[in-house]
Amino acid sequence: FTGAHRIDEDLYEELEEVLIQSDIGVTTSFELVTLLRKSVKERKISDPLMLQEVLKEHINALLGEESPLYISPDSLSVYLVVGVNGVGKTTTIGKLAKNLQLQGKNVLLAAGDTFRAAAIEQLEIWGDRAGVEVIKQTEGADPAAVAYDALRAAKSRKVDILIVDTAGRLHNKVNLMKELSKIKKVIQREVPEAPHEVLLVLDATTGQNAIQQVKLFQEAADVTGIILTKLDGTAKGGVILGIQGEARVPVKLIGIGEGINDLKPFNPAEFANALFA
Amino acid sequence: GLSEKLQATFKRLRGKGKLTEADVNEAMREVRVALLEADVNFKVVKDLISRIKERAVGQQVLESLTPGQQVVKIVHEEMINLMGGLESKIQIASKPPTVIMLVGLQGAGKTTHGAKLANLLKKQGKRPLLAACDIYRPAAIKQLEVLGEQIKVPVFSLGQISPVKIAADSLEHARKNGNDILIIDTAGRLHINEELMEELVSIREKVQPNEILLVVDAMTGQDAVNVAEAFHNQLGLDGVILSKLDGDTRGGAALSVKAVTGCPIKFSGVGEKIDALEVFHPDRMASRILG
Ligand SMILES: Nc1nc2c(ncn2[C@@H]2O[C@H](COP(=O)(O)OP(=O)(O)OP(=O)(O)O)[C@@H](O)[C@H]2O)c(=O)[nH]1
Ligand SMILES: Nc1nc2c(ncn2[C@@H]2O[C@H](COP(=O)(O)OP(=O)(O)OP(=O)(O)O)[C@@H](O)[C@H]2O)c(=O)[nH]1
Ligand SMILES: [Mg+2]
Ligand SMILES: [Mg+2]
Repeated sequence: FTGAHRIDEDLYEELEEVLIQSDIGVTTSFELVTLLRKSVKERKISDPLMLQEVLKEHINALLGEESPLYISPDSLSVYLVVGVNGVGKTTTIGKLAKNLQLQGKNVLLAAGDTFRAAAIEQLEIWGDRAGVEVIKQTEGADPAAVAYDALRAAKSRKVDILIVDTAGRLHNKVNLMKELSKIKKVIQREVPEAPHEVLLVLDATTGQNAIQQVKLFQEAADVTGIILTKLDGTAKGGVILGIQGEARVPVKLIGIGEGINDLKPFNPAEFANALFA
Repeated sequence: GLSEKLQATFKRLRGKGKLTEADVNEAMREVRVALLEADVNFKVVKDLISRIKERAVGQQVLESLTPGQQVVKIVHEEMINLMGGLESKIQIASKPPTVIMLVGLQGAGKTTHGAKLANLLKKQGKRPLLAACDIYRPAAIKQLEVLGEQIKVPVFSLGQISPVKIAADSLEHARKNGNDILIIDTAGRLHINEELMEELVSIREKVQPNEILLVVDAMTGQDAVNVAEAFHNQLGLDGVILSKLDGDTRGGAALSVKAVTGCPIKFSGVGEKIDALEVFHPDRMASRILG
């Protein structure tokens, strides 16, 4: 499309290819190109260079506005971090803790992954790096009990934000999703408005299965936001567009590296631009 | 799934003699969508479709199958051709130890599968040694040590010093201690990180692995080809382990990775537990991808 001289079928096909290769999905890509064709007709566009811009417009419309994390102005905010295995939950919590701590917030972490080898130690190192404390029990303990403990500690220490880490779990494992619902219930019982955010961490390299992940995590724990990680790689994370078609969950943050500062607010326009970079 | 869709496409073709190009084109649209939705890479789908088309056009509609079934059969066969046969052998070195090196993106499942492989080989009567060469991720060494303890396999570690030195020393240690298998766990990294890819090349030069295995998350999308290609071009892969196949992803990445590297997928990771390792079955994978 950079070298095209006129708008023709080849150009539309080329653009559709870019969308599909960004993991936007076949159906959503087709729908976006259909919207594009409509705009071209309605606005009588003849310059091929305009096509990419109009397409970005439609993508931005689908993504909506920037959506910040909810922080209660005068009481405890609880964030529950969930997602499938290896997507970056624990690392993201470390980054988020540092970020909030720099904003002057008093942050506490809960080592809710009591299953995986060295999961608690991993979060403790991040807590140390971020300068925040970690509530933990022994490996093998009931994660709901850890969450409960952490909530009591958060309330008694008058902490601003409690972030609860959970074990990675595949969304098709019914017993693990039940466990997650239980953790959420325990949190709700202790603090009625909590969790204030249920953040689903998605790996940008994930394909269409991300849609199923959002659906099932939503069912089990009412997801309020998505954190898209590993956008520093070559994957575009286009699945978030397909997700908007199925479940309106805003992408709130993006992970762009393994360092403690590699977390940014999600900006729809930047994201749309990156698709064509 | 795809079979039903193709049956519908071909409903009006019962009793016809041959599959015409028009018939096949319509079917190819369905196949293309099915494969893309299963996360098979766009370019891999294009090549596959043109090969399937070639075989399907002009085919005599067999007595025993409907035209839809016939096309599905061709699609299935072409996918299995592409994915290669059953090949789960770890090349055992003529002079021990056999050195296996695990590489891949962050979070793919390398550390877990290093332990799974060690466990499998130990059950087969081998004496494996695990080497902790991830010095970056918090508690990575601890993670491997905990897993090693669970399966009673020794873990060689020198703390957070040069991974190349740890690898070299672990080989030395394996030889001295009669370990006939050395499994090197490396840090997750991006294929576009030159420095970290260089580190892998250095490790390879130092220990001359018999097997360099790329661990790939089964839910990887279009990016699978970029990753596999880069790792293969820079390191030379001997095989792939596809992890997290206990999920419900269709797993098109399997086809993409095989198509772009030619490397066999040797194992399937089917769970978080140590015994959740299976031989990779190309025919089962083809059915799963088709949906
Ligand atoms: N390049 C890159 N790597 C990341 C990013 N976020 C996390 N990682 C890496 O991804 C790997 C997995 O991160 P974890 O934080 O352990 O992921 P997790 O979801 O907690 O994993 P489980 O608890 O095992 O399910 C680590 O190597 C992290 O350093 C990111 O934004 N970019
Ligand atoms: N369900 C399931 N989970 C898996 C499988 N393989 C690994 N995991 C999980 O995926 C997560 C990441 O596994 P790791 O072994 O830490 O991945 P890694 O590639 O070593 O990660 P880095 O070292 O950070 O790059 C952990 O939660 C594992 O338990 C699998 O086959 N199935
Ligand atoms: Mg974790
Ligand atoms: Mg690891």
